[in-house]
Amino acid sequence: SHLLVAEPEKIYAMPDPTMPESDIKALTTLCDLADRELVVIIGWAKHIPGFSALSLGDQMSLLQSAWMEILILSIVFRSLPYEDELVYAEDYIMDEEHSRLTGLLDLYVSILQLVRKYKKLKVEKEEFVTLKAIALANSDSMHIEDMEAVQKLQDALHEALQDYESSQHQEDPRRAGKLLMTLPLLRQTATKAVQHFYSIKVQGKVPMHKLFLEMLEAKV
Amino acid sequence: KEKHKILHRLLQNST
Repeated sequence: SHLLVAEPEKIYAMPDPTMPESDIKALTTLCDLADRELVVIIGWAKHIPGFSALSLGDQMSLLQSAWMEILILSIVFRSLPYEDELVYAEDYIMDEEHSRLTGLLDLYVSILQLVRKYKKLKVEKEEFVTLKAIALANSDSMHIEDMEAVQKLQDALHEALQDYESSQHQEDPRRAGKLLMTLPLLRQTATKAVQHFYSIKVQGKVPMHKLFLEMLEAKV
Repeated sequence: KEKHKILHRLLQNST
């Protein structure tokens, strides 16, 4: 219930109406969106019970490792009601063709694979918010100072997921495991996404805000 | 940590 309350408001991409349509415009819109979402994610993380009790250094390390997984999981959940489209924001929905034109076809294919998995599982909002928090706590940062404290956070979130499943999904005793088994594909997709946006940064054609740059650099 | 100053600042903000 804490995680449901902590869930951020809807976000809008608001593409610049004065800019002519192009791949650069689409990527600029997405990078701006990601920068604003990062601010929201940092605020959200503070509402995860136990997160703020970690050292500031460990809070930073978890977010630096997991931010793209959290961004992608949010896109995946928003896209569940759609067919073969990715809801980057309420006003920014991309289909296969648009993704191809923007150079994001690989990412589109990977994220859709995740969407299909969660559709098949009929994932619920309670499960989605818990998985997002688990992705953060389980981000495998190599720079954790107090692993015991991070393990405690992982255990608490894992327990929340198990409690939810044992009360709401008694018909499938393996449901929690099935949900956790989606996380490797999420990690793989996020790694690809970070590499892709890092190479866009290196090419220097797309303007990027400071927080997005800072987080991209922390991952590479 | 100096390199990650925005993240650091946002985490320290109370809101």
